[in-house]
Amino acid sequence: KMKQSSLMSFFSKQ
Amino acid sequence: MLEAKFEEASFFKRIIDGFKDCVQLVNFQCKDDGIIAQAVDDSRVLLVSLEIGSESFQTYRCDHPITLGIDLNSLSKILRCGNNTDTLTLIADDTPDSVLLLFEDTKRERIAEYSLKLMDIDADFLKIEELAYESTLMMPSAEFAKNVRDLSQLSDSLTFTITKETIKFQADGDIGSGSVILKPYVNMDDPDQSIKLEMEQPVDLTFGSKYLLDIVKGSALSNKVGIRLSSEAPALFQFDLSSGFLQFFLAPKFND
Repeated sequence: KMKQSSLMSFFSKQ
Repeated sequence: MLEAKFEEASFFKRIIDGFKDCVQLVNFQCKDDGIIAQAVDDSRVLLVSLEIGSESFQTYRCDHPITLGIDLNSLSKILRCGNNTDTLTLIADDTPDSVLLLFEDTKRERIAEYSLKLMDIDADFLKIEELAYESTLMMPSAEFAKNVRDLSQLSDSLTFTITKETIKFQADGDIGSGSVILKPYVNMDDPDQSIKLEMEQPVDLTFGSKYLLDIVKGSALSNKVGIRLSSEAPALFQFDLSSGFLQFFLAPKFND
């Protein structure tokens, strides 16, 4: 089963 | 004061149509060198980054930085009121409550003027580092859009597999499965139809079909799409403007 990752685990808030 | 004139209203309409279905509230940051915008969809899977350089405008003037908080649904309603070949000028003062959209048919001396109320949009601006990608692909945007639309009928996930000489898009669903395999190809007569592949590392990534279906709406902006893939980062899909770009960053699906 594939799970959708979130952008937040890759990008930091500026 | 912002005064930004597009030679054709249809150009701005195509930009907005390219991403209005995945994000709704967007801060447009206007500076002396052009307009940039960034927005993340509600599920935090897809990020849109837009840059319209001042050279994309017939005339452009922005004396000091202004943020225009815009509801894209509302903006789209107004953009539909202009004719495609009208010029379109965006006008705002330095502390605006609204932005003025001026459509002019220069041949007929017809002028239509609309005012759009602005919103205070509380949105994080994400810092996007320069990422190292394992594979970079450039292909005709119409062909990419067709592959995504065709394969998305079969599954809610599409897998992109890049090896040294091959690009494979694949769907595996309840009703069946499908795949499209492409090889790099040079079209001397029409370079935009070429397919270029630069592979540093083989890539095997899976993305949600619904997000890819949103991304291919950017195809109206450019004949080509640049796709950058890495197993360690969101994929980047880029449609170039004459000056600037529309980018989509898409977080992949992983095995649970």
